[in-house]
Order: sequence, then C-alpha cells, then structure tokens
Amino acid sequence: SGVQLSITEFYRST
Amino acid sequence: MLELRLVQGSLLKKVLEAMKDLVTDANFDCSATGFSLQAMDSSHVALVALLLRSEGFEHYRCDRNITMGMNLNNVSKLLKCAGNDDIITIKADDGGDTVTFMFENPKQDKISDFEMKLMDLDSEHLGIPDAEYHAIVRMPSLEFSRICKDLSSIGDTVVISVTKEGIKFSTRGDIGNANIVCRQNTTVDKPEEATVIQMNEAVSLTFALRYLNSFTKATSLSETVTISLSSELPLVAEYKIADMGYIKFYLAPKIED
Repeated sequence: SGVQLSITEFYRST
Repeated sequence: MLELRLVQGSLLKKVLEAMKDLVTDANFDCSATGFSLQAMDSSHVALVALLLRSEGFEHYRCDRNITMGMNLNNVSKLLKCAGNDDIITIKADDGGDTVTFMFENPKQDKISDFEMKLMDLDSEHLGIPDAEYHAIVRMPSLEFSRICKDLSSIGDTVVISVTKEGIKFSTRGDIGNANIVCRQNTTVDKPEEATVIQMNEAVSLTFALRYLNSFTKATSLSETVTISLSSELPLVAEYKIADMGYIKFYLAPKIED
C-alpha cells in the first residue's frame, strides 16, 4: 500500500 | 598510512552486524575526524551513516584521508574471527589495495591478522543538512525493536504518529489491525529506560516495517534510540555508540497512491 519514496528525493549528492 | 587501534573490538563487530543486512558494499572513509561510512541500501530507500570519532580509539593514525571500499558481509565474516574481548587494529597503506584487521586477545598470547582486498566502489555521497524535526522521541532501543517485530507479524507498513498523547505505532494486515502507544515516561529508575517526547508539531508518517526491523540490528550498540520525524523528511533512527559516535539510519516515507 502506498508509494515508497527514495532517500535521493530528499537529499542531494555532494 | 592508516592505523586504528580499538580496545573495545566488540563495538566494531556490533557495528558490522547492524549494517550488513542493509548495505552490501560500502566505502569507509578515514580522516582526522574519525572512521565513517555513508551508504544506501540497494533500492535507495534507506541510508546508514556511521561515525566512530578518532578520540574513541586508543591509537589513531591517519596520515591522509583514505577511502576503503569493502563488502560488508566479508568484513563481518572476518570480524567473527575476533573474540568479543579482543583488541582490533585496522591497518592500511596509502594507495594500497588491501586492508589488514589484527585481533589481539586480552591475554596478549594470541594475535591474528586478516588481509582483505579493497574494492573500487563508485558510491554516491549525499549531503544531509541539519534539520529542525517536528518531533524527537527517545525510547529504550529494546522497546522499539520489540514494537517493530511485533507489528511486522501483522502488517508490512507502520504509521508512526507523534501527538501530545505519545508516540503511536499502527499497522493493519489481513488478520486485523494493531496500535501501540508509548507515552512519555520519565519516572524510571534509570534514564535509559525513559521515553522522552519532544514535540513541536504533531506528525504522522508511514514507513515500511522491514527497514525499521533491519535498523533494530543496532539495538545491542545502545540502550536507547532517538527517532526524529518531520512531515517533509525521512525518519532518522539514531543509536549512540558510547564515547565514540553514532550509527544513524534514515528511512524515506511511503505516501498515498
């Protein structure tokens, strides 16, 4: 149930 | 040259056990600050960040910043050869392609060394800015582990809500649904048994239980876990490693279809 978001949608590469 | 001597070798064994099911290969970074790692799971849903500060080592020599790619399952296998009371020393040469783990027993009459080939990993490093969280809950790590385990026998996802009432964990599955509420409780014998809720704003988010269950592999590292929640951010579950640093797990939420 629901859509799993990804960590990379919140934090950017450095 | 890199040489790190950790008297409490069991800490490193526990750290590897806590990460190896979530992450397959990872780069360990060594600098004057300490021994650290940041890695995502293969589906990029969760992230682990480890820091073991240089001051926590009995001897810490790191002449230049060095990145060492390792397969965590293999490191875990090597560390299983170390006794719980052993002193562990990690050694590597600048520009070399191997790392050596040396184990000394407390009586100093058995010394083992294991050399492992390093890997060239192309891993992504994410910038995680400091954030103000809507709610921060500190609770006994064993309690959190128990809740995640119990709820995963009923459902796959958990809704974690923090209100003035406390922190509520809810799940639903084929057999029915379940709610577990932990209220703030500071009237305990030991501070580590307390549940402390700091709430700026009520928050409610949905997470996949299998990742939370994986995070609880760190339970033996710390008697407490701190869970930080904000409606616009991944959950953070932090296990402090006494006198040394922390292991933090980040988990992206699930949203409605």
